[in-house]
Amino acid sequence: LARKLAVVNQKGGVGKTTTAINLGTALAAVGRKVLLVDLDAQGNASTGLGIDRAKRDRTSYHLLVRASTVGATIVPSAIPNLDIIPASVELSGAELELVELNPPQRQLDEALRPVMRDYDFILIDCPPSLNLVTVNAMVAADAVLVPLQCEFFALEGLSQLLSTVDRVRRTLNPKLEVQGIVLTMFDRRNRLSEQVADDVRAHLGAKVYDTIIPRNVRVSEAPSHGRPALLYDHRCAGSQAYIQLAGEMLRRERQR
Amino acid sequence: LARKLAVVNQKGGVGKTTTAINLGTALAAVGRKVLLVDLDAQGNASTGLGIDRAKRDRTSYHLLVRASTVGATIVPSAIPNLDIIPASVELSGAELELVELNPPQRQLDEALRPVMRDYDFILIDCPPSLNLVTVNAMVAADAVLVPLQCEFFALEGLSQLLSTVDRVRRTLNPKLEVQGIVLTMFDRRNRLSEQVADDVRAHLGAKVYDTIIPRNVRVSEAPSHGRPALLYDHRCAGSQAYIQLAGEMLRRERQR
Ligand SMILES: Nc1ncnc2c1ncn2[C@@H]1O[C@H](COP(=O)(O)OP(=O)(O)OP(=O)(O)O)[C@@H](O)[C@H]1O
Ligand SMILES: Nc1ncnc2c1ncn2[C@@H]1O[C@H](COP(=O)(O)OP(=O)(O)OP(=O)(O)O)[C@@H](O)[C@H]1O
Ligand SMILES: [Mg+2]
Ligand SMILES: [Mg+2]
Repeated sequence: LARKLAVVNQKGGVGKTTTAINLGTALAAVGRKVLLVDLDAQGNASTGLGIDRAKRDRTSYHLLVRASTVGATIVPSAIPNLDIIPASVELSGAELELVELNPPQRQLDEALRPVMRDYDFILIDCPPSLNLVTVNAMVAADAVLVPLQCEFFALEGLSQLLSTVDRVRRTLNPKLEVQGIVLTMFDRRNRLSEQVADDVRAHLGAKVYDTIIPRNVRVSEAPSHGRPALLYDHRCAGSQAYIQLAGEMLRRERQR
Repeated sequence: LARKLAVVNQKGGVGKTTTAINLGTALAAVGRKVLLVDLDAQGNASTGLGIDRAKRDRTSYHLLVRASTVGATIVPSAIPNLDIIPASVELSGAELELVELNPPQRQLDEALRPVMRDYDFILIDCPPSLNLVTVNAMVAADAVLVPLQCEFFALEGLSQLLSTVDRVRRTLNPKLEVQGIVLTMFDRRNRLSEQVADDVRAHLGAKVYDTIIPRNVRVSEAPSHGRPALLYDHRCAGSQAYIQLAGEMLRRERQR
């Protein structure tokens, strides 16, 4: 049965999409079958995996509002073992439509049931907010993976995020846990990065991955070629870090 | 009468809050009376201006859902001529409450009317989405100011943002225009920055500010001290760029 992870953080630009794409690719590269669900109206995960706008016919929006079966939304990516459910702009209006469905928070969970046996991992890339779309992802997920940019504003939002996870666990999804916190865009030259990393480890200890994702320009160039960093330049520091992260994640999953 | 600018971009982490805080401070420093409205549930603009969590009693959330007068929400900042309406976490649920008010899109516009004569500029810091809260900001505003990070994913979202501005102008606020696009986190060492800047100027010409905000670590350190970069280190490249941006903005406003 697929292990479902929601990649969440309401702070914008912290590396959610980049982590979902590259971690997904690294897991697929070691033979795990992976489904990436793009839940962000911007559709960055779909673009980063080279899915043409023309192929985003049936999307995660249609899935959420029950306008499509999950089978009709799944598109293979250029990477073996990695499929994606693309996103579309209609997602930015999804909150007001979800609220009319019953129950509004469980639409994604129910919609993904038919494909649970087809994948080892389902990664859900969330938008930068704690709205009903993100809550749907947290209800469908077994755990949350939190990319955390090594910056002050990103640190400030962490307690709000963790208390939302607690609330969803208490009221909607008792199995939901924090799978891990991944430090991203770490810059060795910048004292602030070090301070944030130390601060987070002091508060959250073993929940914080050992693997740190460095700031690395090749990572931000890759999406303009429609390819994950792992394919665009697998030798670069960013790609190597995501390969290491996948390894550490699989170890954590075995020890569960 | 105050000139109202909504600082918008649904892409996360592009420098909306940093621009609202530092542009607001630079305008206040040259004698303009400025009100900063923090519309993001994360409350980063409130923190970046050193507003204690304890002082965020009546917030922009209360203003939106008509639970407070505007006068009761305004808090002076440590900077002369700069006031702020702080944000609170309840904003992440505001969309579902706004929908029950009539008309849902004009709540902020109506709420700000009583203070229009008290300020020269009102800057509205928006959350990273195109939801009803951001639409409220676009309906209240005379123009939008768009911070654009010099990265590929940020460029991808620009056309969606500009078509949303067009839609709001056609249906809700005929005066709404694009005041300008500010290139942020520009890194001279990174070819991608140059490519994005050239691309945006080719498409949008004079709408793009001449002033470019460089990536500058002092800018990202300032919020942890609760002070704008202009006060934390006014000689750094980031602060100087925001001072220059304020000057260019005032020139644009005079030429209107
Ligand atoms: N390790 C890295 N090194 C350099 N750039 C990075 C790295 N990770 C991500 N980026 C870049 O930083 C920007 C933000 O990353 P990304 O879009 O993945 O964040 P996000 O959290 O998904 O954003 P949003 O909140 O808008 O969904 C992107 O332009 C991306 O290419
Ligand atoms: N010119 C700059 N140089 C270096 N760091 C910067 C610069 N501008 C902003 N930052 C940092 O980048 C991060 C993102 O900026 P900011 O929070 O202002 O973006 P935002 O668009 O308001 O994000 P959100 O979408 O979450 O509201 C912050 O940690 C900020 O301190
Ligand atoms: Mg994203
Ligand atoms: Mg912000």
